Amino acid sequence: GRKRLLEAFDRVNENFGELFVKLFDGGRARLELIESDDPLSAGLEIIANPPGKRPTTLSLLSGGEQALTAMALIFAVFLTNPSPICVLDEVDAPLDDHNVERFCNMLDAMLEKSETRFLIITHHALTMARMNRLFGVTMMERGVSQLVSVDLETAERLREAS
Amino acid sequence: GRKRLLEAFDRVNENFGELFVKLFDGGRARLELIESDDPLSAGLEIIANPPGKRPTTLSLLSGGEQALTAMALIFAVFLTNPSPICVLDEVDAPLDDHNVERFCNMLDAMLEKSETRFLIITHHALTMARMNRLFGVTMMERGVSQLVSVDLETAERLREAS
Amino acid sequence: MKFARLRLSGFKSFVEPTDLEIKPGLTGVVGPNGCGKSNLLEALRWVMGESSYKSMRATGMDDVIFSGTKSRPSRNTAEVVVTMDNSDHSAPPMYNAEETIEISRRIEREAGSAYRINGKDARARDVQLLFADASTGARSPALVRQGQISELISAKPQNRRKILEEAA
Amino acid sequence: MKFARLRLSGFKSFVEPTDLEIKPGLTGVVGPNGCGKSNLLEALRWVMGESSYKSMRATGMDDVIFSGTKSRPSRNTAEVVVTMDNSDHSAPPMYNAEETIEISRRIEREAGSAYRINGKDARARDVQLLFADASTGARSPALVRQGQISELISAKPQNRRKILEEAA
Ligand SMILES: Nc1ncnc2c1ncn2[C@@H]1O[C@H](COP(=O)(O)OP(=O)(O)OP(=O)(O)O)[C@@H](O)[C@H]1O
Ligand SMILES: Nc1ncnc2c1ncn2[C@@H]1O[C@H](COP(=O)(O)OP(=O)(O)OP(=O)(O)O)[C@@H](O)[C@H]1O
Ligand SMILES: [Mg+2]
Ligand SMILES: [Mg+2]
Repeated sequence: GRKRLLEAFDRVNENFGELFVKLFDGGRARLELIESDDPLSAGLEIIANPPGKRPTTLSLLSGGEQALTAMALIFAVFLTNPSPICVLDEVDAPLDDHNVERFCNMLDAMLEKSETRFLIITHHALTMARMNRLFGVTMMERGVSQLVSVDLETAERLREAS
Repeated sequence: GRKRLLEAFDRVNENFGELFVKLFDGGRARLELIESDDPLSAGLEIIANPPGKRPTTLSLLSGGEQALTAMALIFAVFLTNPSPICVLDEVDAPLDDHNVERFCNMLDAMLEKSETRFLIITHHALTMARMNRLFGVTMMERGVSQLVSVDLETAERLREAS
Repeated sequence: MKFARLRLSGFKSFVEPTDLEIKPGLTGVVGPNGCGKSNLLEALRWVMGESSYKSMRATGMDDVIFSGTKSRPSRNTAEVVVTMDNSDHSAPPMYNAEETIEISRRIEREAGSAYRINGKDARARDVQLLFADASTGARSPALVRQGQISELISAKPQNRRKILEEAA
Repeated sequence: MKFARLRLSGFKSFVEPTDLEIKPGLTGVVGPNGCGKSNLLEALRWVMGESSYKSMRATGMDDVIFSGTKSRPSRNTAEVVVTMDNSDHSAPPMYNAEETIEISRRIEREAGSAYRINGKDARARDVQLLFADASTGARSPALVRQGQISELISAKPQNRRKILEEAA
C-alpha cells in the first residue's frame, strides 16, 4: 500500500512537472508529501513557479495560475492510467485567452497519447473554436433541456440566448 | 443585538428579493434563518427559483445561477449601507454573455443609487465594453506589475498577451 | 471498451428522451447558464453507480427525477442508459462476448435504483466494478465537476493526497 | 469621503511606485493571468488595516513585500498610500478639517507595520475606525475577493449568516 502510493507519487510528479512546463511555457513545478513521514497519512503540497517568478505554494499563485496548475495535476494523474472518457466542466472559466489556447493545446496533446473521448463544457468562444464538434444545450421550454448539434456560428448565438 | 440582526435580515431580504428579480428578469428568491430559533446562532439559507423553475436551495442551482444569486445577496447587503468603494474581482467568470449583460445593468443601477466608485476586475470582453474607463495591468518585465490606461481595443490585445 | 452514447430520460431537466453521441476527439458542450450542461455529467456519473446524492447536487436520490415545471407535471421515474462499444473486446469476461454493452440505471420515487447490464438485472457493485475495470467510474479523476478545481486548490493537503490514491 | 487614489510601492509585484486613480463610476481592471490585478485589491484592504495575512494569500505579513525576481533583488519595505477626497467634510471630527486625507501603511521586514494619517503616526485601530466610520474597511462586503462568491455558495449556513452581521 505504502510502496504503491510512493510509486504513484513519483509517476504523477514526473508527469506533473512536464505538463506544467508545457502549459506555462517554462517555469517549474513539483509535488511534495508533507506533514507526515508516512505517505499514507501525508498531505500533498504543490510548489510551483511560472516562468520568471519565484517558487511558491499553490495558494500564493494568481487565480488563473492556480487553475492551470491544478489542471496539470489532474492530467498528470490521468496519464498514469488514461480513462476512456474525460469530461471537463467549465475548467477554463478563470483563464485568460492566452491560457485558454495553451489549455486547448494540452487537450490536443492528450488526444495523441490515448483513445480517450473528451466532453468539454465551456462558455469560452476560443475553446469552442478548438473542438471537433459542438453540442448545444437549450431550454426552449422553461425548465426542460434539449440537446442539439451546432456549428460554431450557432454556438455563438446560443451562448448569448437567455 | 438580536433585534438589530432581525431588522438587518428583513431589510436585506427585501433588497435581495428585488435584486434577484431584476437580475433574472423574473422568478423569486428569499432568505431564511434556519437551524436555530435564536437569530444570533441561526444559519442563513437561500431559496430561489429562476423564472419557470421550481424553488430550490442555492446548492441545487446551476453554477451561473448560483453566482448571480450570490451577487444579488452581496448587493442586497451593500444597499443597506452603501460603501464609498466597491471592488469586484472576477465575479463574472461563471456567467454566460446574457447574464454578464444583466450583471452590468445592475452595476449601472447601483451607480444611480449611491456615489460608490467601482473597480471591476474582469477577463470578459462584454464587461470591459460597459466600463467608463479601463486600466490594464501588465508584466512587461517578468514578475513586475505596471498599470496603464487603456482604451477598449488595447484591452482586447492586452487580454490575449502572455 | 469505448463510450458511444448516453441516453437520458426523466433525469433532472432532461425530461424527454435525449441522446448524447460520444464520438472520438473533442466534443464541446455549450449553452446558457442553467440550461442543463452539468446535468449531463451528473447523468454519466449516476449511471456508473454514483451513490452519494450530495455529489449530485441533491438532497436525496429522488431529486434526480424530473420534478416538473409550471407547464409539466413531475415524473415518477428517471433512467439513464450508457452504451459502450466493445468491438475491441476489452470488457470483463462475463460481458466480453458482446459487441456493445448497455448499462442502465433506473430510479423510481421512493423505491430506489435498479441496474441492468445488457438487459440482465445487476447490482450497483457489478456496474461499479465493470467501469473500474475499464479505468473509469463515477469517481474517475478524469471527470472534473464544475468547481472541483477550486476545491482542489483550497483543499487541505491531507484531502489533496486522495487524488494520488486514485492513481495508485 | 471619497476614494481618490491608491499608490503602491514595493507591494507584492508592484515594486515600482504605481498610482491607481479611483474615479467616479465604473473602472475596469484587465490583464492576463498573474499580472497583478488581485494584488491591487489586496493592497487596498491592506492599507485599510487588514490584519490577517492568510486573507492576503501570504504565509506571513512580510510576504506582501516585493520578494524579487531573476533580474531584481527583493525589497525590505513595502508601502501603500490611499488618498481620500474629503471635500464633503464627512470624515470623523479629528481629521475633518482637511480637504484630502492620506492614510499610509508601511511594513519593514521583521519589523512590522506602521500607519500614518496625514503624516501623523497612527495605530492600526485608528485606521480601521476611520474607514468603518465611512462604511467601508478591509472586511467590507463590497470588497469581493476572487473566489469569494464560490466560498459564499459552498459555505455552511452558519458561516453565511455572518454576511448579515455586516449589515446589522
Ligand atoms: N430534478 C429536476 N427536475 C427538473 N429540473 C431540474 C432538476 N434538477 C435540476 N434541475 C434544473 O437543472 C438546472 C441546472 O442545470 P445545470 O446545472 O446542468 O446547468 P448548466 O448548464 O451547467 O449551467 P451553468 O452554465 O450555470 O453551469 C437547474 O436550473 C435546475 O432547475
Ligand atoms: N511578495 C511578492 N513579490 C513579488 N511578486 C509577488 C509577491 N506576491 C505575489 N506576487 C506575484 O503576483 C502575482 C499574482 O498576481 P495576481 O494574483 O494579482 O494576478 P491576477 O492578475 O489577479 O491574475 P488572475 O487573472 O489569474 O487572477 C503572482 O504571479 C505572484 O508571483
Ligand atoms: Mg454547470
Ligand atoms: Mg486574480
